[in-house]
Amino acid sequence: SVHFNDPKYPQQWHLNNRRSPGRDINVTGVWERNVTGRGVTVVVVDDGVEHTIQDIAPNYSPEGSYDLNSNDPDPMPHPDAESGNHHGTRCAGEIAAAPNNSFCAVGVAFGSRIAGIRVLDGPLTDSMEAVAFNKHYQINDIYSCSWGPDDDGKTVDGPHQLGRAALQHGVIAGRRGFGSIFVVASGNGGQHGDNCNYDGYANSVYTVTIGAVDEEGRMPFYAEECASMLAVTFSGGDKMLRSIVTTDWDLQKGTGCTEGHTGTSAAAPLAAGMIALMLQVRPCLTWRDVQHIIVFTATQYEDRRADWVTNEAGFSHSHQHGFGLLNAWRLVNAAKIWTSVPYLASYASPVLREDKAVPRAPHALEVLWNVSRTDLEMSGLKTLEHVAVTVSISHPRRGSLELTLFCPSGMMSLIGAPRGMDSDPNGFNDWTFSTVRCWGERARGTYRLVVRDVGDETPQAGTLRQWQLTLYGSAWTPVDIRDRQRLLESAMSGKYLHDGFTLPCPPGLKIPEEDSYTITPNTLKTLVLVGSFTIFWTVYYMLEIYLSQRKVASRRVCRSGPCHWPQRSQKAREEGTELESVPLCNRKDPEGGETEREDPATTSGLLVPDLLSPDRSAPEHPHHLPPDLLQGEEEQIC
Amino acid sequence: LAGTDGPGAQGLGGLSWAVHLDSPEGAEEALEQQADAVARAAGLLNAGRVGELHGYYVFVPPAGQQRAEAARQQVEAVLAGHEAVRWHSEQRLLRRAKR
Repeated sequence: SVHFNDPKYPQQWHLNNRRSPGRDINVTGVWERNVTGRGVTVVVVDDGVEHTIQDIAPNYSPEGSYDLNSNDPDPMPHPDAESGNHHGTRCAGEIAAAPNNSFCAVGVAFGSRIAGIRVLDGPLTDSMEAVAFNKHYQINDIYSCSWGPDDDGKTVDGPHQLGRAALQHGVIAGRRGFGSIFVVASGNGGQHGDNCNYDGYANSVYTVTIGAVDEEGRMPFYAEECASMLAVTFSGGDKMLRSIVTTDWDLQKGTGCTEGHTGTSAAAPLAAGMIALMLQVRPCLTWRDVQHIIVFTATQYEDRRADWVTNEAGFSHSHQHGFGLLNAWRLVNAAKIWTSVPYLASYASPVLREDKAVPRAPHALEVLWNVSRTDLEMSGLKTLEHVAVTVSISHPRRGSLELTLFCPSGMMSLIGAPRGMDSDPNGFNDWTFSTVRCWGERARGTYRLVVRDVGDETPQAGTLRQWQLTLYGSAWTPVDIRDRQRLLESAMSGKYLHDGFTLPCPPGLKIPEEDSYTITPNTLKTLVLVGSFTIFWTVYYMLEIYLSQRKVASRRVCRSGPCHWPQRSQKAREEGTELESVPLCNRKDPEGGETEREDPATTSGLLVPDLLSPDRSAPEHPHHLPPDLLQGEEEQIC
Repeated sequence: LAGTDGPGAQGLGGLSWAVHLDSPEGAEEALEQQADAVARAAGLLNAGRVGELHGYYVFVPPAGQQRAEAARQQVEAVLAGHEAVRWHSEQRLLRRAKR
C-alpha cells in the first residue's frame, strides 16, 4: 500500500519485486507500520558522500560526518580522474534516499539519518582507520563499510593493531555502550577463487559480514564463499540480471541516479539499512543481539549449489550464503520482542605447538583439542557463536593449503580454502580464521583441525608450527536457544509490531567523545592570516600617530611667549570646516595639580569645570580667568 | 585504491608512528604530556591521540626533516627502548579496495 513518486522506485526490485515476487528484502510491510529507521544514524565509511544531492540532503547528518582525507568536517567527495568517487554516495542512497521527492530512488531506511566519513580517497594508514571506526561513535549507530583488502585471491590482510583496537572499542563503548554495529562487505574476489576468511574485516567477530546474491538468489560470479559470513542480500548479477537502483552523485559523469550499483558493495548498505529499521523498534539491541537476530531470522532457500548444512542447534548455513537471505519483516519483528542475550563469554586454548608436516592430499594432518567442562566453568560458556583458529604454518605456496575445522557436533567449516592465485612463500604467521557455522551448538567437546596440501608440488612442503583455538559464545543453553526460536516464530505474524507493544529499553550510557577539536588546517591558515593583518595595521597606525605627534610637537614648542594657535579663519568657522581636534594641553589648576583639558573655546558639549562657566564673578587669580580673557597670560606646554 | 601516495599523507612522505603508552590508566592530560615527552625524545611531534583510543598516539616527523633511513632507525631505537612505550608501529599505507 506504500506509494512513492520517486521515478526509479518501480525499478528498485530489491525493495519490492513485482516481476519475481519474493525476490526482495520484504520491507514494505515494515514501512506500512511506520518503521523507517527514524532516530537511527547510519554512517557510510567510504570515499565521501555528496550530501547536497536531493535524495541525501533531507536525511544528512553533519554531526556524524567527517573527512579524514582532508581533515575537515565536510565529507563531500572530490571528483577524480576516473570519476570514481561516487561509491559512498551510492551506498548512502541505498540506505536513506529520501522518498516522495520526485527524485531518483528510495532508501531502505528512508527515515534514518545518513552521515559520511571520507577516508578512502587518499593515503590510508592503520591509525586513520582506527579514527574512522570510532568517529562520532555516540552519534553514529551503524558503520557501513563496502571496502576491504584487495580481492585478488592472494592477499591475506585485515585491520592492523589500531584498527582492531578501534573495532573492539567500538563494540564496547560505541552507541551509548550498546556497541557500534560494523557492517562489512564480504568481497568481490569470486573470479580469483578468493575466500573472505583471508580478510580480517570479514572474519572479525566484531563485524556483520554480508555477502551478495543476484535477483535469482544465486551466488554471483564476483561473490566469495566463507565460513564467517553471516548472511546475504541482493545485488547485481551477471549482465542478464538487474543491478541495484540507487542515488548517484551528480559530479562529473554522474546524473544523480544509477541503475548499475553492484558487487558486495551494494549488499552491505542494504543490510545496514535493515539493521537501522531494527534499531528504530528496539534501540537498546546490543551489537551481539543484532548478530543473533540475523542468525535466527535469515532464510534458507532452494539453491542446490549452496550446500546448506543444518547444525546441532537447528541453524542452516552455507559457505555461499551464510545463514541465508536477510528478510526485513523477520528482522524487525524479531527485534521488537528481543531481550538481550547474556554477556559475551570466551575461552582460549593454550598455544598448541605442533611442528608437524602437512601431508599431500588425499592424506591429511589432524590435530585435536578437547575443551572440558572444567575449562568452561570460569567463563560460563555453554553455547557457541564464533569459533576462531589462529595458525602459523610454513609452506612455499600458501594457496596450496586447505584448513578445515570440525566442531564437537561434527559440523564442518572450510576456514582456509585453497587459492590457486596465492603463491606467497611465507605461509601463515598468526593468522586468525573464523567460522559462524557452529552458532548455538554446545561449546564443550573435541575440536578437530585438519590441514592438507592440495598443491601439485612433488615433495610435501608444509609444516604446522602452532595453533590456538578461541571460542566465543554465551551462557545460553541449547534449550534457551530453542525457546527463543519458537518465540520469534510466534512474532512473525506481526502481532507485536505496533506502538502499543514495547518492551523496556534502557537508555544506555553517557559516554563523552574525545573532544579532539583539532583546528583544521584551513581554520589555522585563516587565523594566521587575520592575525597578521591585524598586527600589521596596528603597527601602521601606531607609527602614523607617533610620527604625526612628533611633527606637531616639532612645529610648536612654546616656552616663553604666548601660544599662538593657528588662527581659525572666520570663513572656515562659518563654513564649519574648521578642524575640531585640538591637542590636549596641560594647565596648571589653582590647586597646583595637573589637569588635562581640552581648550574649551572649541570644545562643544564636553564637560568643563565650573570655574570656567560664564556666569562666574571674575576670580581673583589670573589662573581662574576664562580662556578668552587669558590672552596669552597663560603658559601652556603642548 | 586508497593507499596510493598522494597529498595529505601523514607527516613527511607518509611517515608516522603509532605508539601505545604504558600507563593508559593515567588522566588524559598526563598521558598527553607523556606522549609529548616521548615524541620529543624520539625527535618527533605528537600529532595527537588516535581517535577514541585511550593511550594511543600518533607521532610525525617535524616538517622539513629529511626522510633518511638513519633517522627512521633512530626513531625505532628510541621508541623500542623507551620505558613508557608499550607498543609502537611505524604506520604504513594500507591498500584498500572499494567493493
